[in-house]
Amino acid sequence: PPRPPPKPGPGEHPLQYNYSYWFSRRTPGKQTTSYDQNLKLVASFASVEQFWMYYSHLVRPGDLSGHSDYHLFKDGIRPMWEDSANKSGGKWIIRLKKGLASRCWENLVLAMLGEQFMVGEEICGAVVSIRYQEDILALWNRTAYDQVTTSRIRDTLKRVLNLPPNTIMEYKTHTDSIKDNSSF
Amino acid sequence: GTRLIYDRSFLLECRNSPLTK
Repeated sequence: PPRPPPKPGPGEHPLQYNYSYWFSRRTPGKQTTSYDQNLKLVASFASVEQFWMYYSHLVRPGDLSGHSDYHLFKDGIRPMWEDSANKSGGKWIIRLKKGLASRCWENLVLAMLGEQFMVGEEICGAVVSIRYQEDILALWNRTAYDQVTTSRIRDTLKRVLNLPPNTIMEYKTHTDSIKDNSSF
Repeated sequence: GTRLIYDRSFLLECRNSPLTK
């Protein structure tokens, strides 16, 4: 059923866009549910204060167990390749050593909510993926072939994430991810 | 139109605002 869009409360600081927070987890063993079915909407919000209210109650990504993902996407964009906002897009992928996910995710989220990327409508959302050996951040944008935009996003990511100098950043189009079936 | 740009330190300040509680 359609949800009413969230609205900033009195005195709150509105965000440029409304966002939705999603969670997914792959259960061990045979996969009987689709990616779509695993995706759970946690909350939608329209202001800085609403974001903190939800965020402060969520388990930090670095403290999640198993094969789990948080997805923070602009309201109206599902965190899936098939969504019309994503189908010509791609993502920057940053692999993190264990222990960095919570801090880096917060820095990424604050930069996105605060409109620090300065690429117009290009940003779709961000994902943090908790895995066994390493954790992975991804920032999705609409237009994979737009190199001016993807370079600008990379430069801002480097600035806001404050990553170790040897961190590798990789850009991948969603079309390529579909072809090689890589979904982490 | 004007974009609503917030830097990290401002967003962190809002975390402690009474409105967030």
